[in-house]
Amino acid sequence: SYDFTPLDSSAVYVLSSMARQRRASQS
Amino acid sequence: TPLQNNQPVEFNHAINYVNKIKNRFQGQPEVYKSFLEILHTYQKEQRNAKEAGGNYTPTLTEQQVYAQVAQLFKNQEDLLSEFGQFLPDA
Repeated sequence: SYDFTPLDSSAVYVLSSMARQRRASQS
Repeated sequence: TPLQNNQPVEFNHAINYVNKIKNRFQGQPEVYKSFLEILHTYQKEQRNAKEAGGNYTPTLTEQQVYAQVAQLFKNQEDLLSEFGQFLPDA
């Protein structure tokens, strides 16, 4: 289980949107 | 949570990565905090650029983000190369 703070969640959000953007620009 | 179904791979990857960083820098919370700050600055810049509709050039480029994280994660090559997998145009 994960012990995530709101700050952690926002980091996850930024990272995953970066990765999505990266995937979109590659396809 | 609503994200549980059909979770994109990017989301899971990001969760695992954030956990890895938290564990690695357990004794150095300031490193993790700096990492979050870099991410949030990048996000803010991206949002500004988007809202300005091309009339605003982000002051923090992907290359600069990568360079800042590289400095932060020195001697943690695995974390840095994994970060490169998230960054657009890395």
